Amino acid sequence: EAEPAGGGGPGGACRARRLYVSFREVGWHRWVIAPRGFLANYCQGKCGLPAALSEPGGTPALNHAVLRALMHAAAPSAAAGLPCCVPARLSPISVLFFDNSDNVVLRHYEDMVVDECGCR
Amino acid sequence: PAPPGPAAALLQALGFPDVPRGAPKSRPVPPVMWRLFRRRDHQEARAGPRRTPLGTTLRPCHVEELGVAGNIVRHVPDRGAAARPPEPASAAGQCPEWTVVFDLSAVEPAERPSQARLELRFAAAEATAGTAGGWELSVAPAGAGPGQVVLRQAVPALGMPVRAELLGAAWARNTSAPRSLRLTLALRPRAPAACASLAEASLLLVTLDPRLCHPLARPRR
Repeated sequence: EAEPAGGGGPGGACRARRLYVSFREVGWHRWVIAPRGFLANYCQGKCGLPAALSEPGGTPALNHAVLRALMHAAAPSAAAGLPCCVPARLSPISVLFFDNSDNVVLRHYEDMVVDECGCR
Repeated sequence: PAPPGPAAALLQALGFPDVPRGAPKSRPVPPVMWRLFRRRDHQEARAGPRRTPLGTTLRPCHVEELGVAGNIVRHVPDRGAAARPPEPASAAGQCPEWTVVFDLSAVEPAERPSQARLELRFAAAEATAGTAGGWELSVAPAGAGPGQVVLRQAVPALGMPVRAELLGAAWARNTSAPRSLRLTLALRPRAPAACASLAEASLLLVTLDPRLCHPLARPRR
């Protein structure tokens, strides 16, 4: 279940959007004990200026993405294009499931949840 | 047979050699696995009433409750239970031995075991509950001669589960898990008393997959 891309389609500034992954939807509910799903989220939005300047929770800093946004503002047809809206901070989840040997398994998966997005 | 294409890659990324069959009907989820899950489940910890205490951060690839490195915990049932003959009445004298079998074929060769905890539950019998002097548990590879005991452990009482660490005893540290682990167990009373009856045996196996976690010996930056 994904949040409708706010701000008129994939528009709006780069930010994390809600995306809930239901294990039932993907047919894993028969062997995944818990959780029933999880908030994976995703990144979407423009990385022009000033979005590229606004690091989540931080002060604007000059970096590669800002330079590319500046270049794009000065010469939109330049090949480099705009920076990308990508995960800036991720967190793990743990899944409890049955494997094919009837073992009960708790497995830890890194980088499964998008907490913050940024322009890169 | 694993499905073709992206589904196979996805299952492999999840650590599944083939398509999961689905929950076995008769397999309840052991309480220890629920406890470990709730402790690890970040989102529940973040959003739910069971928040991790402020300031503590759960280390990746570490099982806090067991105090060992690892990103995979398996609760492995004893395959030998079905084949075990009904035990003679708990007569004193020569107590029975039990053979337990743990199927470890699901453990990948790259995984490094960090804990292999044998857990035994004995049938509650008033004749054995409060045996003076306690008991001695011995563990040997199945089929080995009498002098091949790899672990001896004093057991004060049988009311609680009896736990024994097998890593370093029944199998060498820093080696891959065997495909299956077959052990012969014996529990002898220190003072003449009725024999105990084994109700359930299981193995709690913690492994660390170095492909997904920093190697154990990695120096801190």
